[in-house]
Amino acid sequence: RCANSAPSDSSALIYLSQYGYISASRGNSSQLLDERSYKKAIEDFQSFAGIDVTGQLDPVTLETMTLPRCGVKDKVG
Amino acid sequence: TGDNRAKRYALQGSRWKVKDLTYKISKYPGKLKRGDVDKEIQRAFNVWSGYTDLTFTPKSGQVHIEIRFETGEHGDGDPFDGPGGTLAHAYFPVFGGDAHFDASESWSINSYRGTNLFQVAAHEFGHSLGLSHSDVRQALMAPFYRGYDPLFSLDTDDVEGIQALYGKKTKKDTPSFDDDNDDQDGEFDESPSNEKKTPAPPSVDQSLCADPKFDTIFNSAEGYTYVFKGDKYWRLTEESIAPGYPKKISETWPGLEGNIDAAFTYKNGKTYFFKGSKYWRYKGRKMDGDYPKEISEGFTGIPDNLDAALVWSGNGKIYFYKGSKFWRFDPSQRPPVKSTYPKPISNWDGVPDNLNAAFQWTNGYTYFYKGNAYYRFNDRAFAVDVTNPPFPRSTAYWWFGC
Repeated sequence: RCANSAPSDSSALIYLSQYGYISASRGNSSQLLDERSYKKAIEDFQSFAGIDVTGQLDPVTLETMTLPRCGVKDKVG
Repeated sequence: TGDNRAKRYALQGSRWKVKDLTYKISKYPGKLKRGDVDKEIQRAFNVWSGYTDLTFTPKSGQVHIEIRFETGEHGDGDPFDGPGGTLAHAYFPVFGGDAHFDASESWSINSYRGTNLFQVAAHEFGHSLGLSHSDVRQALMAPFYRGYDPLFSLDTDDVEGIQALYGKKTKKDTPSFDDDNDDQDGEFDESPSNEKKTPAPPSVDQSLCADPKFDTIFNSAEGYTYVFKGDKYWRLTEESIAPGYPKKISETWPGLEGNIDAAFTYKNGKTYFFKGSKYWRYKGRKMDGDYPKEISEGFTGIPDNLDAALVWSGNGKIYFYKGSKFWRFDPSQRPPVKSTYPKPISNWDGVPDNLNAAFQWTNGYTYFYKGNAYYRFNDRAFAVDVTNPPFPRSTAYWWFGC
């Protein structure tokens, strides 16, 4: 099942991809992402950012995604 | 791996093979004077050279690290996004090491307004040197910008990361960092005579042998080491307790009470004594003004009824200890105590809570005392020294020549 695409989901997808939590798509194709990988990516980000690990795009997580930060990926392959 | 992985720095996997690196600023931000930017950028590099043998020299032409302030798409496929969001990015050594800053940010220097150039630059240069992001929240290499910190200093996580790449600092250059006493590499400990006092001659008072617990220990501006206990004090010599002691505190420091909680001598040459909610300041043996004053008045953010205080040899800042917590006080900054304090004394790996005393001895080491025992602190490892014989050691034997 692809992740549901509420507006926050799509910007969160971009964020998670930009900072290395989801392998970046080529940009010229959209990728099918199973829910489990998506949830895992959110959990990884929450753990890295030191916030509650819920696997959900809760308000704290969305807020943290708006904080000023460094542009380098958190997860470097 | 997994959630229970200890939080710590991360190495990207590449580093520079040379330690003497060069850099240039090819494109400046609009609103700051170039000279100020130059200074802040050098200061940001110095953060890393303070703990390693890395050096950073500005020059023109071919350099290791090129620095540019750019807006939007700027040729590397990693466009900036305007004010906020992404502030800057940098490339790891294997990708060239360059650092790009979003020129649309409101870059500032020594100000709570805008985005602090020095802190962001120091972070980006961590990437240029091979550090990835750390998940230790208070580390410089954490990904999120945490606002201007007038008391900025690298977290031990950052120090461990950069030293994992480039080793510890072995060359002296800037005295403001680790007082790099070669003895600190441990051979200093193999010869216990450095700290072992030769047995005190019989004329020396033995009361501290019977009960070596004391109120506080400090160095005077002249370099003498004093131990306070109750209303008496002793002077320590290189080898033992000086003959002719104890004496009355009030005879030598007129106006000073007994049962002092903590004391230290700051780089201004003045000695501060703390007791209950009050503190005194002395210049040598003379009270330096109208004292006692309230601690809350002169040391805002520091609690009453302290256990110990010292000027730490690692960064020259003043640390206060009480119960299981410690505070860092930097008189040159506003506020002098960051809001993230107090922090747990357990951060000082191996140092116990509920200390009796602490100070930086004339050998540059920092010592902590509790009950009949003491601990010597290794500033670079940021932990109690691992030696043979181990710490804690007997205060009476090693310090009072008992």
